[in-house]
Amino acid sequence: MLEAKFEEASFFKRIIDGFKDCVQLVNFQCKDDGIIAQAVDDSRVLLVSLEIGSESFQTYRCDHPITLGIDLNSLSKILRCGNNTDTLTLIADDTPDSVLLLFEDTKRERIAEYSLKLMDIDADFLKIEELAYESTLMMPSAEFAKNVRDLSQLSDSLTFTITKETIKFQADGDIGSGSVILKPYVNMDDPDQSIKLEMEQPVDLTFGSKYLLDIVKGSALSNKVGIRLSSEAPALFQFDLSSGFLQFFLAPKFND
Amino acid sequence: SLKQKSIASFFNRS
Repeated sequence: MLEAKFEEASFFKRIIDGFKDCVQLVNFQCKDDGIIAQAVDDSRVLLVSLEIGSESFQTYRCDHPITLGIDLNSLSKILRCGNNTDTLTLIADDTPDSVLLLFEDTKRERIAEYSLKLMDIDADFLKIEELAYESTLMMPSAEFAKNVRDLSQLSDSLTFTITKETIKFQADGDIGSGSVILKPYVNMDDPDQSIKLEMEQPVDLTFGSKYLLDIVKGSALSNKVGIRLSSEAPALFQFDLSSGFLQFFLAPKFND
Repeated sequence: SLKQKSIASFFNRS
């Protein structure tokens, strides 16, 4: 039996909105310590990994591991039916063919109940090992999203160049070129606005704009984004939850 | 020219 109650339905909606545009069919694995999900986009370039720890829920109970195969388009339709401040409880039995979504407005004693049919999704679960990264940066997610959206207008590829004291995002396209250069910066009043850089090796990597535009949709989940880069591994973009995270692993483009 | 790598080439199936 799974009974997982979010204090606010909007929290789960923001998580789903954070990755529903790049993957559609996702297995949510529910265990006693929370819910994890993993999916690769159709072009097999972007891997999404989600972990919602049991502490992210108001109450959480899962006494038997179960997998919920969900079409995110269908789930989104149902999530739009709830009000943001409703509580949302996910309920499923041990061998479910559907999951129940219960929206409750505790002030008004209004209850809305939806049932979502589950799917049998045949997807590989990839083993994500701890990778060694050459550069790690942490920056405000809104600023990262703006840079990606601005520069993506110019080119279908963006280049990230990290040197000792400098982060450079660059686009070179048919209509022209653009770049944004950032330096590490400490904001004492609002630490989330700071930019931190840890560089072990300089990095110069190019990514598809299309995928970066999908990744920055995760910005609604956290004020900060952690970006880990290595010339030998996919880049990791991470948005932290109060307990858990939404991670995107993006394969770079390489010189042929 | 630049070629897009696949993500699967970096991770093993478990």
